[in-house]
Amino acid sequence: SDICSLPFLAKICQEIKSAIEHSVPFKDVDSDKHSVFPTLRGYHWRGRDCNDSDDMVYPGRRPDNWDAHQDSNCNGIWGVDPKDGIPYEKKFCEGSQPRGIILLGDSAGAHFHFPPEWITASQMSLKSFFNLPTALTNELNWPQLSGATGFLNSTSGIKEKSIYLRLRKRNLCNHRDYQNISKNGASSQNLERFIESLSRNALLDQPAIVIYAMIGNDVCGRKTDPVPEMTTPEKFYSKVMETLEFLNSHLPDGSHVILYGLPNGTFLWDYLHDKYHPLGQLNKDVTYDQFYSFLSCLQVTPCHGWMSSNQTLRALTSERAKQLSDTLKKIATSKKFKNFNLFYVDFDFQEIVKEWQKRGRQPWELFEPVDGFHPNEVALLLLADVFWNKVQRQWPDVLGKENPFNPQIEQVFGDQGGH
Amino acid sequence: NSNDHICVGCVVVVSVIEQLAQVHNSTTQAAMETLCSYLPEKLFLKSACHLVVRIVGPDIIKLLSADMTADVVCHHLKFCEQVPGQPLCHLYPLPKEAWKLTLENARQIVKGSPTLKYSRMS
Repeated sequence: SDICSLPFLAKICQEIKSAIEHSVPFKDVDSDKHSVFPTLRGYHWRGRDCNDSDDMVYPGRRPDNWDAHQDSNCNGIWGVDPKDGIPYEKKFCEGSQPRGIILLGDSAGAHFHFPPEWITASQMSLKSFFNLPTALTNELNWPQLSGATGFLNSTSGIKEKSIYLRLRKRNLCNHRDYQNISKNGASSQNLERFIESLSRNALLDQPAIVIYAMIGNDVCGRKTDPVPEMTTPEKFYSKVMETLEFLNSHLPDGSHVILYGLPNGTFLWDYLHDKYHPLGQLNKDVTYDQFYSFLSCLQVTPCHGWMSSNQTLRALTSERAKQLSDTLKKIATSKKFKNFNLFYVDFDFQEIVKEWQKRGRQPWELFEPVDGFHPNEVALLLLADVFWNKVQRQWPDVLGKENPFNPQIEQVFGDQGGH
Repeated sequence: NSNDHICVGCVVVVSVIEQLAQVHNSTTQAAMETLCSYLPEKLFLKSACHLVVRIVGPDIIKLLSADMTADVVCHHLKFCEQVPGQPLCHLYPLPKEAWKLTLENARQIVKGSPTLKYSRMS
């Protein structure tokens, strides 16, 4: 039954298990935490390595000798301009203040997505499962399409782009400098188990924008009574401070950390409970209310507190979420760190609901249809857009300036080696 | 608890098989073969599907033919189990007769007929 017990598979199983447990790339020959392989925590999760046999070559590092001889930071800009002998990286990036985007998140940040076509018999065909191997080896997450670090074109067709793509558009020197350090089930309490997978050297690398977005698992329990296992504000405060101390010792000077609040998740039940689940659409026999009850009964629900018919429990969950958001606000306004500025941004789901309704669409279209819980790709991109505009308005330094050499970079280096 | 995730997985898969048969107006056996044919070879997905169908397919065919729900099928196959003292977890509306009687009927149905041989499986 356990295929990994077969001797010839034991080693590779061990390596895969370690990669998933520690959230580091499975295929990383030079162990610099950047990979040429897409899944198993590869370049779907963090900038693709452009030389996997040299651990001093990776996305996000300050250029080595202005990359006159090799592309040491994998942004596709290197070599010397024959006209004047100036290295291109020096000519196009010096002074433009390049920066990377790093997300510390949970399944929402990793963009957990179970395609509805996998369970919709009426639409099923040979094409339905083509992406199943990729999804399984990414733990059913799609970070390559996420709101923070997505680099692939959106499948939903809306115009909004990920935070990474907007940082890249603003300054092409930021090409490939993204890291999605997220995990299904992550919370303030277990982030310490995988935060070491964050790859940033305070001396060698560019500054980074780190988004701390533990948006649910601190209040989302599985048990019949989830309240006792909710994180208390005191515990939350303590763990967030530990994380900020870790970041202060790893981030280059000039970085920024943005604490992202928790949502008031009562909208979930309001928008979905009486809608049909994909399994119930053929025979009109399974609503999300039944689906939520089934998952809660088995204690495998992603969030009993908000996926419940119990209005009191939903309100209690939102109340604790607000307390934790207030804790983040308190930290952001009272704590100072040497290597980064600290900010707080509200998770304002209603703002994107209003924007979506303005487009004549329905709120329930903003959720993953199969799990009836996670924000879907559209929601994640709308949230990224709201986030970007808020940060741009309140703290313009965080996102950096437009690089006037973008056109020249594009002219000389095209797509800079892509992703 | 991974058993609980397996229970969810079983109910989802059996529901899909049941709905494939309904949508294509085919037998349950053909629906299972169709589902396996849709899966990629990578990660042994297609062969794992055929293996599972070979092992539990005959029971699924008999029970769905008797209009049992995916909940009943998965409890019968022991992918779902009611923990003593815990509520019975089900996705679909419960059958009219008592649950114990339903499971006993399921056992009788499976015990009776000979195990089917799948032609295209060979």
